[in-house]
Amino acid sequence: PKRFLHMLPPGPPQQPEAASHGGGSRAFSKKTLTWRLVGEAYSSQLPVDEQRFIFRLAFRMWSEVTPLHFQEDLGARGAAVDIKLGFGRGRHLGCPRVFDGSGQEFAHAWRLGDIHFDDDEHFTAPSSDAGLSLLKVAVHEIGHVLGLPHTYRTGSVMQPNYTPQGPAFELDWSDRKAIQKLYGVCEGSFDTAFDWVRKARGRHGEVTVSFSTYFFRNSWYWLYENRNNRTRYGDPIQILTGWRGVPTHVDAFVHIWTWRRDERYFFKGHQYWRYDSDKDQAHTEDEQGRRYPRPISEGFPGIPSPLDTAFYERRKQLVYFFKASSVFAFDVNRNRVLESYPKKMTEVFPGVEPRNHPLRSIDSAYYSYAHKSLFLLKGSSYWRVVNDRDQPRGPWLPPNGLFPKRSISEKWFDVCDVHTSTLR
Amino acid sequence: ETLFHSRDRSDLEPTPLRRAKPIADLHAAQRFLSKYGWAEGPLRMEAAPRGPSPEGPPQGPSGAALAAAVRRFQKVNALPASGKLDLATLATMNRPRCGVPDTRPLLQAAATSPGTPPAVPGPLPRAR
Repeated sequence: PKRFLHMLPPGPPQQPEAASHGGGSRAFSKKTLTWRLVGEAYSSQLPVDEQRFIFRLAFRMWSEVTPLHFQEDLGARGAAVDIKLGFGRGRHLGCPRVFDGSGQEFAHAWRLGDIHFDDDEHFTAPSSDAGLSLLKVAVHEIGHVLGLPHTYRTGSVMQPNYTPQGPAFELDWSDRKAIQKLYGVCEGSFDTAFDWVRKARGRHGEVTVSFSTYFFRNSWYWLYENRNNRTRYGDPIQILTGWRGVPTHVDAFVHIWTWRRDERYFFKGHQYWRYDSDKDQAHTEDEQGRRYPRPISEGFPGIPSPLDTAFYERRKQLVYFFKASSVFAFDVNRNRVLESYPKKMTEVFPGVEPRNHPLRSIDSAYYSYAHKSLFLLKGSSYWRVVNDRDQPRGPWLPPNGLFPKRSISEKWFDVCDVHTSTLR
Repeated sequence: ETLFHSRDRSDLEPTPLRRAKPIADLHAAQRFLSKYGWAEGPLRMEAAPRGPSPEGPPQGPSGAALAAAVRRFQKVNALPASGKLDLATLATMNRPRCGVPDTRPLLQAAATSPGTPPAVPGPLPRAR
């Protein structure tokens, strides 16, 4: 019983302002938290592996929208584990709060990281629509342990009463913003970002064009759903899973698209890969018999490597390659660098505001079809490039000028890492 | 291990799922309101009224405090805020729910509800 003496439900919030908007208060100061389903408290209703799988998914769902990482820890001493989960009936696990049997109270969470589930309840796997979804209850209780209070907002996972889980149970916008109020938004640089353009034939044979937005970082990637202002549920995913043959830590992606050509290239180090969008894998050999990966110097003579990034300017049919503070304009039809290049990045993309420029070593030059603009990404910031639609409103704006920098997380929301152990 | 005698453990009695006692009377409702943080102060647990008492009907804060607590609970659950324990209110109290209290300040409500240790004054010690 002593163990729980100091584990009372959340006391007066540490940050009074947190209480004022009822938003709860941050419970942990570190970024990676460990959790464990305690061995003496398995449920008797689901296979243990399924219980752990469901908890792993519940933690992952919070990790996909916060800077927090969660790692299952089966080895450390119990006291060292940040969040411990267990099932019990009636008087359970030394907890002062007795469960009441099936119905009414189904679980509770203690501020310092213990979550108890009443095993008299009928907990079920996400695929079932009977009973209480263990996933939904676990996400709710983890929300408490992280510092979120109850809310009566319809659709929130933090409602005190259980509402049957719809077909696609996910954290909605407001729950995301509530937890980000406590732990901040997700920041961080990307290896590259690009829109993948797909052509398809419509019902009447007309060609339709659609695009998907991707962010790549290290060995994983996200698809970003522009219309929903968030990444795809369940991302990030490992690059090797979704992009067969593409290496990790890519430097750049370029889609060369003219009337006669439709080629997609990934660049890393001194090499580049060509991607076969029909077969959805990297080419080992293309129709001209060229084998991949190839040295960049062979396919793009005059271009140095390794690169910082690159993008393809469709109207001029030029690939702009970025390295350090230089920009190289490569003519894809004459297969060579334009005579007047390389140039300084500050010359090609002058800052609209003094001393507000990435200057060198950008991470990505990303043309967004959703925003119809080119963005230079570096670290957690972006600079949007002046385009034709800006000019009428601001004739003084220099062509290809860079607007002052903004935070990437203000434009593309919830692009969050997860612990690598949950990427598999 | 759970005791059994048959090789196939068929005599393992499935633990009868204990059922939570429905919240169906004033006392249970008071416990609920106090347990989940809806009572601002301790709700005095009144014995069930045994007919008219010599000093007349119970007066004072408990009745009013209880009605106010019920009204607060009814409001957030989009029920008519009558302050009375009507069927709809009792039904809402009986819905499956999380055991963490709904409102602040948690400690007072938690400190008086039965089965919870007295509030620990001051900041919570970090060591688990």
